[in-house]
Order: sequence, then structure tokens, then C-alpha cells
Amino acid sequence: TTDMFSKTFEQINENFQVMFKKLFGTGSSSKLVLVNEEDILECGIEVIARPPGKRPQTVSLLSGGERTLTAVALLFAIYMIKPSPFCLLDELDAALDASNINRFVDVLQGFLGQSQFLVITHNNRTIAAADVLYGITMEQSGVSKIVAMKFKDHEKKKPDAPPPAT
Amino acid sequence: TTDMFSKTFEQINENFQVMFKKLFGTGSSSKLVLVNEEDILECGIEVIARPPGKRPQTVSLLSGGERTLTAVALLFAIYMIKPSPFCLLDELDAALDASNINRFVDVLQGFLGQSQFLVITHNNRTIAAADVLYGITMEQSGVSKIVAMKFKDHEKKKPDAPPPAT
Amino acid sequence: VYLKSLELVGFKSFALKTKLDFEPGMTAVVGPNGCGKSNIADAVRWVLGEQSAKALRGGKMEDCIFNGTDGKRPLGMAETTITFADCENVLGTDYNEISIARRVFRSGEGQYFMNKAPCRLKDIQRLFMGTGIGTVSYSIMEQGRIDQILSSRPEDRRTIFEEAS
Amino acid sequence: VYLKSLELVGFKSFALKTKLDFEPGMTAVVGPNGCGKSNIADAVRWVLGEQSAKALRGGKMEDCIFNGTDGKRPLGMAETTITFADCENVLGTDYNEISIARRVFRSGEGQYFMNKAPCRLKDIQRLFMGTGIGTVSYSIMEQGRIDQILSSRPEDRRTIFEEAS
Ligand SMILES: Nc1ncnc2c1ncn2[C@@H]1O[C@H](COP(=O)(O)OP(=O)(O)OP(=O)(O)O)[C@@H](O)[C@H]1O
Ligand SMILES: Nc1ncnc2c1ncn2[C@@H]1O[C@H](COP(=O)(O)OP(=O)(O)OP(=O)(O)O)[C@@H](O)[C@H]1O
Ligand SMILES: [Mg+2]
Ligand SMILES: [Mg+2]
Repeated sequence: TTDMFSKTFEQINENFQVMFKKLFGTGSSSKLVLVNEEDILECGIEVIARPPGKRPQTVSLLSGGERTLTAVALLFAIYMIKPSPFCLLDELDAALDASNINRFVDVLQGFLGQSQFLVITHNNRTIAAADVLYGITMEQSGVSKIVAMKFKDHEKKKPDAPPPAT
Repeated sequence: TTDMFSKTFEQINENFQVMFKKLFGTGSSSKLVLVNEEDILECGIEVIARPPGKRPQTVSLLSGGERTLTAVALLFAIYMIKPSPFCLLDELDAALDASNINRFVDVLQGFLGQSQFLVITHNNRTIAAADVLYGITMEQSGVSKIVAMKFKDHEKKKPDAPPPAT
Repeated sequence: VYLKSLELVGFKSFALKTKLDFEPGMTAVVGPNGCGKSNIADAVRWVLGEQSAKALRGGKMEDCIFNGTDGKRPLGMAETTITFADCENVLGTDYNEISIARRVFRSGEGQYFMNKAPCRLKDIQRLFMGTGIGTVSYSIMEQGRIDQILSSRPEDRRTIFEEAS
Repeated sequence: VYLKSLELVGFKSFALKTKLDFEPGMTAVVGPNGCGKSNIADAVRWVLGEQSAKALRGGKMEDCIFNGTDGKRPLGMAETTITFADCENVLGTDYNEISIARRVFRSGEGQYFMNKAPCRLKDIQRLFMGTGIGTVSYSIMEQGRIDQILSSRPEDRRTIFEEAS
């Protein structure tokens, strides 16, 4: 089982480095490090991240948005090993700026061949990339109601779609 | 000191209820409750929040944005008692939708008479309400540089201001 | 296998019967703060067998039942049904579609159903074992939780690795 | 009393001397992820006497010194200066303006200055006592921390109340 863990760790590490580069762009790099090589089944795992142009650091010194992007790289690294039929992501893009959301959405779309994605968001860029859109309202205070605004088969959204928030 | 605590608690409770109504709009209410009235110096404090049209609940069942707004109401309730010369808020608006950001900014502006506010944000509505704007860039990778885009004395932003993210 | 639909009635703020149909690709769910988006994520966790009320932001499982508003009385039951299609291979079923349903009552009593027939939580867990569908998996990432993948102590991060192996 | 200016050099990503001038009202700080906005907030906490490197997202105080990039070598010192004006009444000073400065070197050694004269941390803490300026106060609300005001156990919330009294 030490072998199995080692093998999985190597795989995730490799995927993580690929994903990180895709999300942070050229000139970036990252790696996962086992804190104690002698005791890989019990030791901790350190995440080293190097955004473009910066020195490698532990994740604690990264900005809010950089941490989110690094975490997403790790999440996607795991999805690459063991894709789930569907993934539900709730406001992952909250801390990301415009260009990082674009890269996040691009990478996410790369996974659509193997998984459905359900994404909860307030962000217009993420919304624009969706195949199907569901709006939730609470016109009767306290009771949720769904307004489907599907546009996979139509080229644009219905004109009476409520404007997405923010 | 039990008396002093009691007095402060009442004051914060009162301010919190006023602030909550301002942030959540008409039909909302809230209160702070001492968990054990017999032992007010040691017991916990419960936060009860009732957004418009909903039943009063503990904050754990509220949505991400509702929790942020409730926390802001509590923060402002404390500012009302003991205003600080300046307040620095880092991305408080991250979880808020458009209409909640509008109300948050309105309430914040009510405090500008007694405190300066330094607000870090990615949101266009918050930016639009600012008297002074500082943009930070990293054109030389890894080195921060400031671009001042003051517009208190001018009616609009300089045309070459970098577009605010998101 | 793919996710076909999700139906809620009486679950949290979804007092009225509500159905979402899913297609391949990316579905976005939008709306103002507090309108019920994360409640949908909770419903998915719940119907797949979540046992911790805390993971659903509540104190006890009955907190999932619509508890009334100014204009509407509380309900006595919450129910969620999730339907998967093309599941013969991955889930090893005889049918092309499978519906998992869960109910909870004010008494705290709960029920599970597979294609409308009562079943136990075990049966549901066994069905999804090894497929990546379920509450342990990182395929459901709750609001605000993304940072935890990094900020949890290195020892905690190992659970990710153990899950993937 | 009001905040007049903040000057950083060698502090985190601000390798070059950088000055922000403040006016009454609301100042917004914007820019892409990782450009240095929260580093400015860290600089304010730091110059007001923050003793915990963890509160500044670092492991030790020297983590605050610009640690180099692809094109630039690390620096040996970080310095931040914060200037307040109209402080005769609130801060009880003789001067109309007061500048607090702090330095840290790679050795871990640090220095404090009040209007360019060396002073101790105690002097700075005493100056700001009871004014609401300082690191204990809720007047600096870090990124991601707003939720803690609510989610900390009820016992923890009491610190807010004790601060306000
Ligand atoms: N059992 C219940 N009965 C009725 N309403 C409930 C129940 N449980 C939760 N709610 C309500 O549902 C709302 C929370 O919804 P949810 O968390 O889905 O919001 P959201 O759309 O994700 O918002 P945000 O964008 O702020 O994250 C709260 O206002 C809460 O009062
Ligand atoms: N000592 C240091 N030397 C050089 N760079 C540093 C140092 N400490 C932190 N940094 C860098 O500063 C960046 C973080 O900046 P900051 O947290 O201010 O970003 P931000 O503008 O708040 O971004 P976000 O919008 O994502 O919150 C990180 O990329 C980090 O690598
Ligand atoms: Mg939510
Ligand atoms: Mg930041």
C-alpha cells in the first residue's frame, strides 16, 4: 500500500503541475512535496506554488485569488485520475479576477467530455460559458422558484432572462 | 464590570438591529441573544437573523451572501459605538450580489463623516462609489507598482485607467 | 452514466415541487443572495446519503424541511429525487435509468428509495461505490470550501490522495 | 485625526518605494489577483505593531521582506511608514502630524520610529491606546475573515464586545 500511495502521489503531482501551468499561464510552475520521504504514509504534503515571475513559495503567502487557483489546480488534478460523472462547484470563482476566470473556464471546458459540470456562480464570464442556465428567484419571499433559461439549442439567451447578479 | 458589559451588549444589540434593517431592507429583523442570562460574563452570544419574508434562524442556515451581510451589520454596529479614524476592508463584497453591494455601499457612505475607509475590491459598483482610486499592477512580474487614478476633483476617471477586474 | 434530473419538494427553501433537467456539458445556476442556489447543492449531497446535518449547514436533519415563511406554513416532509441515465455499465443496473429518493419527516424519521422501492442507505452507498459519485468525493465542492484543500494541515490533505487511489 | 499617507519600500511585493496619499472619504484599491492589494493591508497591520507573522500570512517576520523575483534580487530590509495628521487632540501629540515607521532585517532584527526618532513598540501601543487604531481593533478586516465574526463559537464573539466596551 506504500507502493500504491507512492504511485498515486506521483500521478497527482504530475497532473497538478500540468493543471497549474494551464491556470497560471506560461512561466509558472508548482509541485507537491512529501514532508518526510522516510514515512510517506504518515507525513504531511506541502504545496509549493510559483506564479509567473515570482519565487516559489508555500501557499500561505499567496493572494486570495492565487490560492483559489492553486486549489482548483489540485482539484482538477484529482479529477484527471478519477473522473466523476458529474461535478458540482459552488461559487469557486468568487475570489478570481477576470483573466483568471477566463482560464478557469477554459480548463473546466476541457473536462466536459468526461463529466457534466453544475456550476453555481454570480459571475458573468462563467455564465457566458454555460450550455444551460437555470435562474433561481424568490419572488414569494422565502420560497425558491426556478426559471429555466436554457440556451444550448438557441444561439442567445431569452430576452426576459433576469440579469445575472454582479 | 457585569454592568458595563451589559450596557455595551445592549448598545451593540440596538445598533446591530438598526444596521441589519438598513442592509437587508424593510421586513427584516435581527437580534443578539445571550445564551445564558444568569452568567453573562461567561456565556456565548447567539446571532438570530431574519431576512425579509423568512423565518428567524441562526446564522448557520443563511446563505453565503446573507452571512456576509449579517457580519457587516455586526461590524458596523461596533463602529457605531467606537468609531475608528480609519477602517480598512479587504474584499468584504466578495460574496454579495448587485443589490446587496448597493446597500452595503450606501451604509458605508453613512460612516464617511466620522471615518476614512480604505476598501480593497474587485467590484465595479464599489469602485464607482469611491472618492479616490488606486490601481495596483505588476507589469514587472513580482514587483507591485501603484497607478493613482484619483478622481475626487475630476468628474470621471482618466481614460487610460486599467479596467477594474470582474 | 450521466446525471439526468433532480427533483425537490419541501427541501429547505424549495417548498414547491421543483425539477431541474440536466444535459451534457456545463450548467450554470444563478440568482441573488439567499435565493436557494446552495440549497440545491445541499439537496444533491443529501439525496446521495449525507449523514451529517452540519455538512448541510443545519443542526439536525429536520432543518432540511421547509420551515415556513411569512406567507406559508412549515411543511412536514422534505423529499429529493436524483435520476441517472445510461447506468448499466458504471452502476451495474438492469435498467437504463435509476432514481434515488430520500425523505425526512419532522419526527426525524427518514426513508430511502431506489426506483420507487424502499431501500436502505447501504444499498445506495454500495451502488455508487467506486464511481466517484457520493458525499465523500471531491466532486461536490461547497461554497467557501475550496480554500480548505490547501489550508488544512498537511496531514489532512492526505485524505484527498487516499480518495484518488 | 486622519490617515494622511502610507509609504512602503521592500515590504513584500513592494520592492520599490511606493507612497499612497489618503483623503477623507472612501478610497478604493483595485487590481488583478496577486498584484499586492492585501499586501498593503498587511503593511498597515505591520507598521501598527502586529507581532504575529501568521497574521501577515507568513511563517516568520522576515517573510515580509521582498524576497526577489525572476528579474530582481531579494532585499535585505523592509520598511513601512504611516503618517497621521490633525493628531493633537486624539493622540495627544505636540505636532500636527505623526509618522510611525517600522523596519525588519533578514537577521530578524527590527526597529520602530516615531517621527524619525527610534522608539519602542510600547511607545506606539501607548500612543494609539483607546483610539481604535491598532491591530486588535476590528477596524482592519482581512480578506476572507468577515465570516469569522459569525462562525467563531459564541464564546469567541465576546472579544468583540469586550473590545467595544
Ligand atoms: N428549512 C428551510 N426552510 C426554509 N428556508 C430555508 C431552510 N433552510 C434554509 N433556508 C433558507 O435558504 C436560504 C439560503 O439559501 P442558499 O444558501 O441556497 O442561498 P444562495 O442562493 O446560495 O445564496 P448566496 O449567493 O448568498 O450563496 C436562507 O435564506 C435560508 O433562510
Ligand atoms: N516577501 C515577499 N516578496 C515578494 N513577493 C511577495 C512577498 N510576500 C508576498 N509576496 C507576493 O505577493 C503576492 C500576494 O499579494 P496580495 O495578497 O497583496 O494580492 P492581492 O492583490 O490581494 O490579490 P487577490 O485579489 O487575489 O486577493 C503573492 O503573489 C506573493 O507571492
Ligand atoms: Mg450559496
Ligand atoms: Mg487580496
